[in-house]
Amino acid sequence: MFEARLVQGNLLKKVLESLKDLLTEASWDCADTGIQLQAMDNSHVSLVSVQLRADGFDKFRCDRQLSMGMNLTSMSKILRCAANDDIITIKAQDQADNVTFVFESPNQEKVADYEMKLMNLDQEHLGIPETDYAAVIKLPAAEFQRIIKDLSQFGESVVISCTKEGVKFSAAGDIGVGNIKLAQTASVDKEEEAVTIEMQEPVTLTFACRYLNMFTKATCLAPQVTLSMSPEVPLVVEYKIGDMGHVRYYLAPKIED
Amino acid sequence: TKSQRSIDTFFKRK
Repeated sequence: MFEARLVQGNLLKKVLESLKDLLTEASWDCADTGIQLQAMDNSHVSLVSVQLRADGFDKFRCDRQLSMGMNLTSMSKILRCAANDDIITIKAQDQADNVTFVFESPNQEKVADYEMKLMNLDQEHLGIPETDYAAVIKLPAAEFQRIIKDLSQFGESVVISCTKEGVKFSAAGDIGVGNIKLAQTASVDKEEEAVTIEMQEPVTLTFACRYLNMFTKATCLAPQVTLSMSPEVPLVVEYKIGDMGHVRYYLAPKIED
Repeated sequence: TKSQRSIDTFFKRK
């Protein structure tokens, strides 16, 4: 059987908030190392990869490899029934056709359980090559969300340009042009507010705002976001899940015809 | 004009 117990249940709630606008259904692949999910959005423009390591759970048992196909809209509705401070346990028998979510209040006075049917999803997985990125930008997640929200008003694409001076986000459209430049922060008292850039070579790429906006739903998960870029390859937008994993969004660039 | 590429032209199916 499979059983995973997470005392910090709100992490799982936030992971679903990070996925539900982009994916309607996906498979959770469970093994003794932990839980992974990989899926493309319906238009095959972006890919999401989630990893939750076993050692991040307070109890983790996975007797046999298990792939649980779920409707993420339904899963999100169930997880919304959990309070932010609830302990969340996910349980499933081997070869099961349903999964059970158990929500326990911290004082154990209230226990709720929800059973959801599983789906047969024959989702092929994509190989993601290890890449030594030309530029890796780390910035406050809320800052990135604000930049994308503001520039989305100007156009349907954002140009992200990284040089040694800093990183520039630009958008142009009918109402005009918007440019936001972020310089590397010199010294900050709080690490989480820093903007840091590791650059091997300058890189400039164009991406659709629609997907970047959906990625920033993961802002609730982590104080910082990491953007990794290389010429002519997908952008990686990564949010940590506590110290037990990550949500990684890959977005194909828009390329000159 | 720039055209949107698909993610599965960059990452191969396993």
